[in-house]
Amino acid sequence: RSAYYPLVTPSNLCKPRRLYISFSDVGWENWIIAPQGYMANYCLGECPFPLTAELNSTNHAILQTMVHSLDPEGTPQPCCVPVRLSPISILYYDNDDNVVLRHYEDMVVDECGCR
Amino acid sequence: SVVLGMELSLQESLLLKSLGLSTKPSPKTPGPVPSVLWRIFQKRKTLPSTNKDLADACRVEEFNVPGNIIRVFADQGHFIHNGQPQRLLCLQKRLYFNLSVLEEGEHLTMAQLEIKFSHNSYHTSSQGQVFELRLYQTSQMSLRGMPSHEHSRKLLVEQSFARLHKSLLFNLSGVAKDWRAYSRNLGLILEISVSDGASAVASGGLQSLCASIDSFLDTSLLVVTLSQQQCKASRRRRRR
Repeated sequence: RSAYYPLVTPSNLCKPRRLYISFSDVGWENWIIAPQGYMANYCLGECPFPLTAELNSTNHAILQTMVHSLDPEGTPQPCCVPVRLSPISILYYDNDDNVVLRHYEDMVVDECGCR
Repeated sequence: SVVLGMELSLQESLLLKSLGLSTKPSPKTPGPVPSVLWRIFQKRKTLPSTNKDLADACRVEEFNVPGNIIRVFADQGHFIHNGQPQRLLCLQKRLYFNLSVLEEGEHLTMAQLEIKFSHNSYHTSSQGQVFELRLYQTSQMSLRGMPSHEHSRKLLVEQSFARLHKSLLFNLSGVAKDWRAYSRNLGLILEISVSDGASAVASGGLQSLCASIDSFLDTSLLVVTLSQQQCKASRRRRRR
């Protein structure tokens, strides 16, 4: 059987894209003191066959792209998802007007991968 | 639009839950941000992304204690005005901190009381008088300073100072940990007096010494806690 190779340009490959989240856009500006917003990023792009090393793939994802190339209708490509995230700290007021500094995990997408 | 609004509201509550909040806070009279929190926030913000992974997210390096949440509680207590003024007593105040926002899963690792003055207080007495500061723990506390029958007092801190600096810090970690076991609020009594001295009393020296601490501003309680749930997940991920 001949494999199906869709044309994927480098810009369409799975990688982090810039996303700035503004807390005022979600209506939280009156209780979050800082930051007013931050670069959260997100993952977007394709995980085509053959998966290359820079796409941070799992063995399972490599096999899935192989099957997908043979049966594109029946098996989807792996998903482009965050594989490394970093924390941020948020300074905010609580309901009693106390000031709180809290450390939050998994807030910024640093790397994406095919899973 | 109604459905979209409901969806947004649901998404918001899910996110607030993941941030450890049950509802969106609505501060009433927010005050200034304590400088210590600004300093820690700015330091973390300027850390390069690669170092953030290595830094222990569940440790507060600045205080060298485990924790991922730092709160500064404002004092809600009131001054105590006794009918019969005590000549040696310059200042007497109830301190009341509402710790009910601490969640069950949060482990308290540090509590530090700060007493602030607008400027340093020096006195030029030659009789060697000193300021004496006492801090008592009370068994119950009346929030609004209502006349309350004096509850049992336990002396926590007794210190003498030749001069009062703008900021005095006291470690109340042990007290606050014990306190959490049976109460949601922390009640204290702060007293600042001047040491006795017959010559000083006669000359009215004590009054002038007391006047020199009129720069008393306020007190606050800094509390560090560790959210067990969040930190367990973080450690598991790091091990992987």
